[in-house]
Amino acid sequence: PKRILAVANQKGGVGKTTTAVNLATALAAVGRRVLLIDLDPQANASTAFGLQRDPHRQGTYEILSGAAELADVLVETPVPQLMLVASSMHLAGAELELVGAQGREYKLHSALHNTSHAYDYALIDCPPSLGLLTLNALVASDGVVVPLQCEFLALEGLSNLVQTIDNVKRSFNPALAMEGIVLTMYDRRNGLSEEVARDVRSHFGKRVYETMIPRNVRISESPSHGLPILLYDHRSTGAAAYMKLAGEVLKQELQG
Amino acid sequence: PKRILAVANQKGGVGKTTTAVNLATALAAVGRRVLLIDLDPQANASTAFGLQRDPHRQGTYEILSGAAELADVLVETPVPQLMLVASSMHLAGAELELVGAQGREYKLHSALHNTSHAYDYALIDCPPSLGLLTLNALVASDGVVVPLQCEFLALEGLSNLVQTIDNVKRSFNPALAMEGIVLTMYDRRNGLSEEVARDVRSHFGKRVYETMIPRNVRISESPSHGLPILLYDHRSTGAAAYMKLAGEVLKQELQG
Ligand SMILES: Nc1ncnc2c1ncn2[C@@H]1O[C@H](COP(=O)(O)OP(=O)(O)OP(=O)(O)O)[C@@H](O)[C@H]1O
Ligand SMILES: Nc1ncnc2c1ncn2[C@@H]1O[C@H](COP(=O)(O)OP(=O)(O)OP(=O)(O)O)[C@@H](O)[C@H]1O
Ligand SMILES: [Mg+2]
Ligand SMILES: [Mg+2]
Repeated sequence: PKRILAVANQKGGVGKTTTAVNLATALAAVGRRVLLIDLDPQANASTAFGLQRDPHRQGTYEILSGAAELADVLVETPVPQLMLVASSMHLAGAELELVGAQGREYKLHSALHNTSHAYDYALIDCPPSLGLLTLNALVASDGVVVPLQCEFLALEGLSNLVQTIDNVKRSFNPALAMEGIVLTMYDRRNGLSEEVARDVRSHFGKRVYETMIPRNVRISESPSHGLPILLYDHRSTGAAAYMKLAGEVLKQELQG
Repeated sequence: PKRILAVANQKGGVGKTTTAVNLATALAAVGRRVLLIDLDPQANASTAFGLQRDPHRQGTYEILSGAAELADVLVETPVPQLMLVASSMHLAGAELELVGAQGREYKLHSALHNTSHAYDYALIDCPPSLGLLTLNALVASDGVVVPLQCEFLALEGLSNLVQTIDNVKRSFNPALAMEGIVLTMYDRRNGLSEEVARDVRSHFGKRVYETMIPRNVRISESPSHGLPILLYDHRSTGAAAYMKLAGEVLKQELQG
């Protein structure tokens, strides 16, 4: 793929899956060819597209372990131009299995870099930890999109994540950069939300997307219908926000 | 400790830390002697009691690695009768370090079971994964309190967690049982919340606490003041809910 973005944050429940699924859909909606990789053993991105758990389906685990090529495990989604590599329970064992492996940090990198450039974007949905799975995503990526919930506890972990990105850039992947921080579940009626947003913008300036994703119940309903928000309710504030975010990501690409 | 409870769920952001901190406080408020163990490298439970990160403070990592005894690493909290074992960044490395260790699943078990019975309860705040840290918590515990956010994606992972508890019970810790599921961030204006609550109660019946923790902004504000909700705003709906939950946990103990 021409551009690989890891959607990562070790803090749990901040909107990583929601952002990976809906940003991927919004980029596909404006004509980009997109690949979404579910790197979380919870398989929430796979569920969000209506995939039932299937122990026989090959996916992310098989491309990490080398048992299959990327081209063999692609799954269609309800979104034209968007293909998915599904997660499975086997992925939970991958962290332990990879520990002793040769070049353990580069497994995803080699799986993704051997493919043709049939894709403009690949987005990787990461689990809520900084273990070997997320490390593989950071080593394989050009940029990191960091969803940040507008909550105090979510702010706490940001410096760890920034530090980890710097470490990976220095030791494994000099091309890696922070693509941007996206504020999620923003609720303008809630003073804390406002305070966190102000705090993050004062620290990170331009690295924070202008687009904020509002708290919107339609977003949390959409995975139960197996559809991204753009297909579930394209008139919702959530859908509009992810389209606007895609616009900012594309603008950034043009500016290089 | 007489009773050890792991607060666990691999799904991120469901209220594990909030439940561990506030249930521990509520139990201490009614006279129990309580120990709270922060087993998450994010150290959110430590932050919630106002602890700044301190690379020289010993805590959970040192008791897991055997470098210190439990009695040497206890930290006072603003709550009488509640002591804390703090997390640190070193804990992030513990998962990888434990992989090759002898009896790797029993490290926390032996650290907790060598202490005197000075405590009535020990609560363990787990990270959002089913790796070696959470496994250590399950092996060391008598029961598992499972916070469950009233959201569709949170429901998806529940069967994995129940399966993991059964596996640990069979292979490592026959005493382990599901103490109870507590519904968190419940919002009665949101149909999805209601639907998830009904679904969980129909599947798990009595194993779901009657008490539901409402979505309450005072709860999400309290960690930024380094106080549990009972001390930050004892009149809030959040504080009342955690007191009620403590009552149910104590009632369950009496029934044995
Ligand atoms: N803007 C939003 N408005 C309302 N609900 C949201 C929003 N974004 C995400 N959610 C809901 O919040 C929950 C957490 O989001 P999500 O699962 O995407 O986070 P995550 O960071 O991927 O979690 P994990 O750490 O477990 O991987 C989900 O139930 C999701 O549907
Ligand atoms: N009942 C509630 N009402 C409002 N906000 C809440 C409630 N419970 C938790 N929160 C907030 O939601 C966020 C997630 O909660 P918390 O951090 O306790 O979850 P967690 O499961 O421990 O997350 P992680 O998976 O990262 O460890 C926090 O910002 C917290 O303050
Ligand atoms: Mg996720
Ligand atoms: Mg937590």
